[in-house]
Amino acid sequence: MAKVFAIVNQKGGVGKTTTTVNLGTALAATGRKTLIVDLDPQGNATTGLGFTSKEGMKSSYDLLTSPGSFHDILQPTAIPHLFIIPSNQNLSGAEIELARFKKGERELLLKEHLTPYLDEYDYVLLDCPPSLGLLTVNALAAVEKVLVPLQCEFYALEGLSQLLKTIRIVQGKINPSLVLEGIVLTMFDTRSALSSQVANDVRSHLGKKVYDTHIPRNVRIAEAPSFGKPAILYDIKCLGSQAYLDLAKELLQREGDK
Amino acid sequence: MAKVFAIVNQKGGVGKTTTTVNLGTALAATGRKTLIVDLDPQGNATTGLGFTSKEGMKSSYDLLTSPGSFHDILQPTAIPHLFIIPSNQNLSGAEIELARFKKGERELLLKEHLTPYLDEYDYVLLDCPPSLGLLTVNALAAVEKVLVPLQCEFYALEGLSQLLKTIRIVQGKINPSLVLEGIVLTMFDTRSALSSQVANDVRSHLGKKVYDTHIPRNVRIAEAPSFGKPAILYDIKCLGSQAYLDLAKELLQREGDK
Ligand SMILES: Nc1ncnc2c1ncn2[C@@H]1O[C@H](COP(=O)(O)OP(=O)(O)OP(=O)(O)O)[C@@H](O)[C@H]1O
Ligand SMILES: Nc1ncnc2c1ncn2[C@@H]1O[C@H](COP(=O)(O)OP(=O)(O)OP(=O)(O)O)[C@@H](O)[C@H]1O
Ligand SMILES: [Mg+2]
Ligand SMILES: [Mg+2]
Repeated sequence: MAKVFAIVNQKGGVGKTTTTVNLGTALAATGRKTLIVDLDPQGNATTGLGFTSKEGMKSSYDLLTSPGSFHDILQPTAIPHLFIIPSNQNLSGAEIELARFKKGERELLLKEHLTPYLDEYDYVLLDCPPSLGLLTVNALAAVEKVLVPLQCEFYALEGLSQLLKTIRIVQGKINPSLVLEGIVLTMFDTRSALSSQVANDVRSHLGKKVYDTHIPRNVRIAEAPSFGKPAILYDIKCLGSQAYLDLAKELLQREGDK
Repeated sequence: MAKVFAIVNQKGGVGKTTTTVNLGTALAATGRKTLIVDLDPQGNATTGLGFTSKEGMKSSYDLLTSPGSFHDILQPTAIPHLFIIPSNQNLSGAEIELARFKKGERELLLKEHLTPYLDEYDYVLLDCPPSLGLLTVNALAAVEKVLVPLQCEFYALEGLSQLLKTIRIVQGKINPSLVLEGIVLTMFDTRSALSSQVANDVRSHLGKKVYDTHIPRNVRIAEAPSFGKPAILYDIKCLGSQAYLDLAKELLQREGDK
């Protein structure tokens, strides 16, 4: 039975893709069969895993629009045990196209076309775009757990209450089994008081929902995608990679998965 | 005759709001009457200018949905000569609501409801959300100039070609007078080779379209929004503020506005 997470935050640039790619790689490195589904038209997770010609590939757009296409779209990655449903620009028109379906149907397309294929995986991570539109709602409807990367800065903190509200609405109307699994503090900068202020604020409000592991700001993480590699492969010794390996360990513990 | 700019980049967290707020403040500081229009449901530009109870205010959502409402929504800011059309969460449903209008109409709502009121301003800046959806397309249809903040990192660079393609499509179908005014390099980190690589790459491809002034990564910029102030007011001496003052000067020169 797969454990399926949506990596969500409508605030842009907070580390959703970086967390999806590196957490996915760390989980696969423990031998667990892991799937990443790239739901962002930018296709950053797809590029970050080494795919350079994604525009010609079948993508998550095809998954949303035609049932039974899962195995035609699925790609192995350079990392053993890690697979991906890639994304490309075809997905950018999806929000408007999905809006044409009836309310109540358009939110469930991903769930219908993806869920039947997940049992062969141990962990599934859905990378979402920076918005609370139909693509993200489809992701929230298709999973049981939400992981929220939260940049340790003011604007990111401001958006958290709206995100938690949206999760509650989806729980009430579409997916009652949806749970906020946890919040991962990202880009923690030890040189500034701002990061600690935000971190303390979030921990005091959300307590145990916040992972003990935080991800430091570390330039090696930002360098890795230009080589088409997760930071863990690009430079396993750097602080950023070590933090993502720790995060994977903590997630496995919280899932009771020894 | 106002000079109207859309601040656009679908990549999240690249400094769109920070550029809108600080460039707007710098232009107002020269005595030019400046308007900021916040088109992001997150409402970060509204918060960054000191508005703490934006959820109760009329917003850019009202501007999009009802003609003639401009003066009911307009707010002065704490900065002389700087005004704002605020945003709040009401805007988050707009993309789906706008999708119901006929193609050809839904892209022009902002232009119809905003443009008639712009002549009393010298400069107008539209802060866009991190997507190329209907809100951003409405912004591109309503302006003559596009300013693209570009974070000096790999994923941000990857998205640039898609953004330039979208601008060409809008030029061809909706707004023939739309021009890419320029690209502003943001969060330039002198400690890493990555920033210089990205900057050199962009300058070699786009030459003069790239502003000479770049914005350094500077923690004081990230601290300012928690005080509801632009960095220029929070700490005018810091490197970030000085860079935005230089950017305003360069923009005025490029506009032939002594
Ligand atoms: N811990 C970190 N230290 C330094 N840089 C980081 C870190 N995490 C992410 N980055 C960099 O910051 C930028 C934003 O991260 P990323 O693209 O993963 O965020 P995102 O939330 O997926 O963005 P979007 O909202 O556009 O989807 C990227 O250039 C990435 O390489
Ligand atoms: N030059 C800079 N140095 C340091 N921090 C910065 C700089 N510019 C912006 N920031 C910080 O980086 C984060 C992202 O910036 P900002 O919110 O302006 O980007 P954005 O493109 O508007 O994001 P979104 O895509 O969510 O709208 C914010 O926390 C901001 O305070
Ligand atoms: Mg992303
Ligand atoms: Mg913004």
